[in-house]
Amino acid sequence: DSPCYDAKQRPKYCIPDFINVALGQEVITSSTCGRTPQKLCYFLDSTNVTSRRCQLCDQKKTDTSYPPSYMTDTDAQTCWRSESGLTFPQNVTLTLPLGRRFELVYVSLRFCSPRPDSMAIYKSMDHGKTWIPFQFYSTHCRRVYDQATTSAITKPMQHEATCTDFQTGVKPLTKGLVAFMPLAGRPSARRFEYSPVLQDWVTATDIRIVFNRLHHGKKLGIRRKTAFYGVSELQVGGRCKCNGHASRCAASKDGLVCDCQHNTIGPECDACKPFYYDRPWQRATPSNAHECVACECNQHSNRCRFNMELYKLSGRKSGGICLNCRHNTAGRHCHYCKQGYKRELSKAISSRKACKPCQCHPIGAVNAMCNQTTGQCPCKTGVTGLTCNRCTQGYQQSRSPHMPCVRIQ
Amino acid sequence: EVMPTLDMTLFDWTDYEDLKPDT
Repeated sequence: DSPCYDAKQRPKYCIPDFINVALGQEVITSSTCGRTPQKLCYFLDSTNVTSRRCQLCDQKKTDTSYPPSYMTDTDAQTCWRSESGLTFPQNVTLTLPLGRRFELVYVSLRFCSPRPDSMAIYKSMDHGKTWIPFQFYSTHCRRVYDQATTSAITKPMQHEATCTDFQTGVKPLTKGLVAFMPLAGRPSARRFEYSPVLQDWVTATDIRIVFNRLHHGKKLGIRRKTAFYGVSELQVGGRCKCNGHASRCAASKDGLVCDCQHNTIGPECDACKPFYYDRPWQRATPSNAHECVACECNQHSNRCRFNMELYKLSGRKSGGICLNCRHNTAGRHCHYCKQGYKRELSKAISSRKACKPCQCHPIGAVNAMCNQTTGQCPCKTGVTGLTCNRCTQGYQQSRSPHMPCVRIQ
Repeated sequence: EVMPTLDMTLFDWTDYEDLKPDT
């Protein structure tokens, strides 16, 4: 019943379940209010500036604390709050390590403050060593991020971050949403499974969100001194990256691990299992599961390697080369007898007894290498027989091992 | 006519000691 195989047990493209990767994960923040008690002001009503209320944030007490864990807990009402009084270019960062590579579908933030005037989303693909811009949001893209406000995404730039003023408005004053979908508006999104560029674009090990600028001002009714960034829900929707070869990503002592099918292995099913090297590893697509195929060694070897030249020469069908052929066999597929052995035609090539020693006569034969099919040893002059063990007619045995048969005078 | 198999005892191994099979 595996989703990775059809009713006839043929392999098919499969992907793990969609999950909220952020749920229950620890978010590392550069600023959280209340190390020293601070006054923070927020809005009860999303449209009414006069609904402003102020509260003390003090980490010493639970009911006045707003820790980062409130963003990724199951309670959508609890809310993380940054320190207040931040001025541009002071920023606040949220970093969420995902623990492994995921293919992301969205990153969304529900605010319990007005949404930021400017914020950026970055991703890392190397567990936080380097960061790649994912999306910029700003009312002033050029001034804050030195980016043009993008209206449409073209194919050459579909793996690049863009900047938008969408979702940056001060209203709603509370419960506003910023949702980023890395595939939205990208030309190849409909053929995502066939687009390595977009597969790479949505891949991340970590997410970082940087709040660069607050909305504030007298006209807006927001005082900088008491304004803050507040997030009630951070969601990162995605799937374990398993390259179309697993339908399950299960928790193990090493974190989430793909349950690899199609004879693949690796944390992302990104390699072929040992001995399944007859074709190069490939990511699965809906039209071809690209399963890894075992080498054909006729049961004489359990080791092989892949050779690209042979694979190309075979019309991209088979590139495996068997190693350490046993039972006196040889060849890419252990499909013939090694030198000094002849094929026992009554046995199948896969039999352990498919190859027998030539048993060429040590004196009558030129060497010990017989014809692998007929078993005929190479005889010295005047010598005959399959193993070169007799003098031919008209010849008689001599005393010389060098020339064992001489013509009868 | 089937010829007899080579008789190893008939050979003179004096100059071909290295060819002499182990008995």
